[in-house]
Amino acid sequence: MNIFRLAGDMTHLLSIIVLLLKIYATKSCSGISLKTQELYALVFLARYLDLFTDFISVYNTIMKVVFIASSLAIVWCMRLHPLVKRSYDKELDTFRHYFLIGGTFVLALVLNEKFTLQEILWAFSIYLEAVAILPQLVLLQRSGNVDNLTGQYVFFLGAYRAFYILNWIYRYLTEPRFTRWIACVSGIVQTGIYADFFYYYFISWKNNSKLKLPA
Amino acid sequence: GNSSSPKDEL
Repeated sequence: MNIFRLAGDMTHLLSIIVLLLKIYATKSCSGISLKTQELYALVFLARYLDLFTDFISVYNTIMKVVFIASSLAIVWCMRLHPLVKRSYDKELDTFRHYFLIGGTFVLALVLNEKFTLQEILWAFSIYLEAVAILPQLVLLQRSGNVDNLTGQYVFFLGAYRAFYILNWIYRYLTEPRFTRWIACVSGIVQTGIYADFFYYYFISWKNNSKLKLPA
Repeated sequence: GNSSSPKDEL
């Protein structure tokens, strides 16, 4: 474990806490894409299959349980919670995310470290995570103004993978045989997708103005 | 075959 990866995991955890806080405090999920939340639940379920078979560390196990539980809780909340589900922007959240699932699964069948079910699902979860934010970014552009907590949620979600890129550089430099091309390349693509959001987020922060994404 | 990378990251 290195400081970059710990910072990345904590930033990731923070993004989930901010989202849970927004939904719990405002009893509303307006501005949040249910499709992105469903994709994240799928990412964690596909990636953490080894939760019960390979024990890495207490920290690793606890974080996996937290990520799976929180992502499922958010999806449940947005689909079934009587008060919250009313505020879901169903007509704005129209990204065809099934194409993302299909495309990334086919890619995982072709590009994986080993043609085994666990490795294919792991690669699938890495590729899917890289594009999972797209429905959310599209929804933010459609809904015009972005409330603070939602903006912070997306910002921390983008920042966590940027920390992971520093972690991969650090591990590449310090560990003789460290290569993890699938995660590295996919992580760079993932962080790149946030680039325009980071730009507008920085502008709004500098001008102390409301975050607005151009439609 | 080639051993896949250890999945020690989240």
